[in-house]
Amino acid sequence: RVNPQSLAAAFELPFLQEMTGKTPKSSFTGQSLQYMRDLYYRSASPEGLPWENRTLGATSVRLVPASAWTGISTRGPWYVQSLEYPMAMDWERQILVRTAVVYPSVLRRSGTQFLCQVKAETRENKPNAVERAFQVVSTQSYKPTAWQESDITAYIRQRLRKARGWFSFWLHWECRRQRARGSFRTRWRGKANSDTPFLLLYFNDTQQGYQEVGTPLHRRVR
Amino acid sequence: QAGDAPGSRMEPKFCSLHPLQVTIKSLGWTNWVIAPDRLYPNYCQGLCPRILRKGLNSPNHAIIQNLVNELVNQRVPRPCCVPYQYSPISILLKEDNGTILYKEWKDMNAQSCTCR
Repeated sequence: RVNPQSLAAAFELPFLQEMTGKTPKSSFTGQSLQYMRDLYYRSASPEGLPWENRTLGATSVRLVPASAWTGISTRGPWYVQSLEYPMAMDWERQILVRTAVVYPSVLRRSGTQFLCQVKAETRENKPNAVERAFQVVSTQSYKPTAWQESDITAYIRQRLRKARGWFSFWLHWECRRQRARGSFRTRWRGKANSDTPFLLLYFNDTQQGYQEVGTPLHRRVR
Repeated sequence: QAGDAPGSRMEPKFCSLHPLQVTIKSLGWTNWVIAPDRLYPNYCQGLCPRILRKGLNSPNHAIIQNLVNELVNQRVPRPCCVPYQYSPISILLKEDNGTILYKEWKDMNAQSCTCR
C-alpha cells in the first residue's frame, strides 16, 4: 500500500541506507562474530540500550577482516604471518578515535606466552605509488588467557592523513613462543583462516543524527 | 436516579506514550542486524488538551495555536501529540563488504510525549 516513490525516497536516508544495504557476504567467522557480540553486550543491554558506564569511547566500532593473507608459518617457536587490510574512512563523516589489531586465537589457544612484533607496510591504492616502508607498530607479550589488542592508532592516523581515507596495508606478525614449561613440542592448533587477526576501527560519526559520545577514551594498560 | 455508569462514555484519551515492540524479523532486517533481535520505539498518541498542562512540556507556540483554534479559526488544528524525549540504541550490523559494525544511533526510542 506504500507509494513506491515515497519508499524509494525513504531509502535514500542515511539511516536506512546503512541498515539495509546489499545482502552481506557470509564470510563472518565464529571468532570475529563472537568478539563483536561480546563487545556489543559489554556496551548495550539485550534490548539495545547503551549502558551508562560503557567504555568504548566511540559511537561506532567496525571489525575489518583481512582481505588477503599469506600462509601461517609455524616452525618451532615461531609464528609468522602477513595479512592485508583494506582501509576506507569517510573523512567528512567519521573521526577515527582508535585502531587496534586483535591477535589470532591460534596464539590464544596454544597455551603458552608469546612475544610478538607487528610490522606494518602501507600500499596506497594508486598505480606506481607503492610505499614499501616497514614500520614496527607494536611489540607486545601475549598471554594465552584472553582477547588482547595492539593499539596502532598513531600509525593509522598518520597514513589516513596522507592517503585521504583510502589505502590498504599489510601487517606482518612475528611471534616467538616463550619457553614455557621447557618445551616447544606442543602442537600448534587452530590454523584455519578464521584464526587471522582482525582490525578494529573505533570512530565517531559527525553526521547529524548520531549519538554523541560523553565518555572518555578507555585504554588498556600495557 | 438513572445515569451513565463510570467509563461507559467514550472519554477522550489524552496524549501519552504507548509501548511498542517490533521484531527485527518483522522489519525484514535479519540479513543485516545481529543484535538486538527487537526494537522498542514506542509511540505517542492521544488528544492534545485545550489547556496544556505543565508536564506536557509544550512550547509557547502550542499554547497560541490552541488559542487560535479555540477563539480565532477552527481550521487551524490543535497541536499534535509527538515524542518529546528519545533514547539511543546500539545495533550490531553485518555490512556488505564483509565487516561487522557496532553503532549507536540516537533518537531511536520515544521516551515521553508532548503537544506541539
